[in-house]
Amino acid sequence: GSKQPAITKFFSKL
Amino acid sequence: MLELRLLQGSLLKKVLESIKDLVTEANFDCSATGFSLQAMDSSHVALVALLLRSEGFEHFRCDRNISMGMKLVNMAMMLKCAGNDDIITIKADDGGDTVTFMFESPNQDKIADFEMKLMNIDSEHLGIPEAEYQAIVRMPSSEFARICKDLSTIGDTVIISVTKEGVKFSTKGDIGTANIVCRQNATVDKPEDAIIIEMKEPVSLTFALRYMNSFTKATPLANIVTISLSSELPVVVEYKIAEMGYIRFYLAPKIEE
Repeated sequence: GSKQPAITKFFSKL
Repeated sequence: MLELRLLQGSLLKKVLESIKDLVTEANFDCSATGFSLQAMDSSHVALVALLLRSEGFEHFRCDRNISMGMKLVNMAMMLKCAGNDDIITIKADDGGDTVTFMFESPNQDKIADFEMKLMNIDSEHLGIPEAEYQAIVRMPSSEFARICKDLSTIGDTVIISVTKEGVKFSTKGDIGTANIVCRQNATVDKPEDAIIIEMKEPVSLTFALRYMNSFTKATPLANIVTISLSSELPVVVEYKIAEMGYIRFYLAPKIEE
């Protein structure tokens, strides 16, 4: 199976 | 005080139609730069970034930076009441809890005011760093929409692979598999029909078609879509909004467990 990572894993909070 | 007059009101209608199913509610930010939005879908998998630059408005008054929380289906409902040729003006008072959309028919014989309640939305703003992409594909937006729609009848995910041969979109499902290869064709009569591939190195990534199909709702905004790919980075699907700015969708690639 494959997993869908959240977009928040790639971009940091400002 | 905020007053933004957009001669081509249909652009705003199309923007809302393209994001209202992906994002439920969002803060629209207004500053000297322009009218912008950054929002994630409810599952925090996809991110949309919109910019309509101030220069693109016929009149742009924004006395102080303002953030207006709106429910997008409601905003889309109101904007649907504007004619396609209407001029749309967005008006708000500093510290007010409403926004007004004014629609003027092209010959000024009909003027409508729609006032919408604003809402407080806690949204986290993410920093999107500039990135180098392994491959950038420019293609007709209608072609990309067609491919995503066709593949989603077969499977749930699309593998986008860029090699020097071209860009390949593949899927598989219970009934079988599908592969669509588009070759670079820069020598077409009309530039908007061209497929241009800038490849630094080959790349192959898997994405959920459900999100890709949602992004293609922005197709009426631009003839060309730009897809920027790099392993370990979210794909960027960008539609340029004529003379004004862009709408960009970000989606992380799926990873094998």
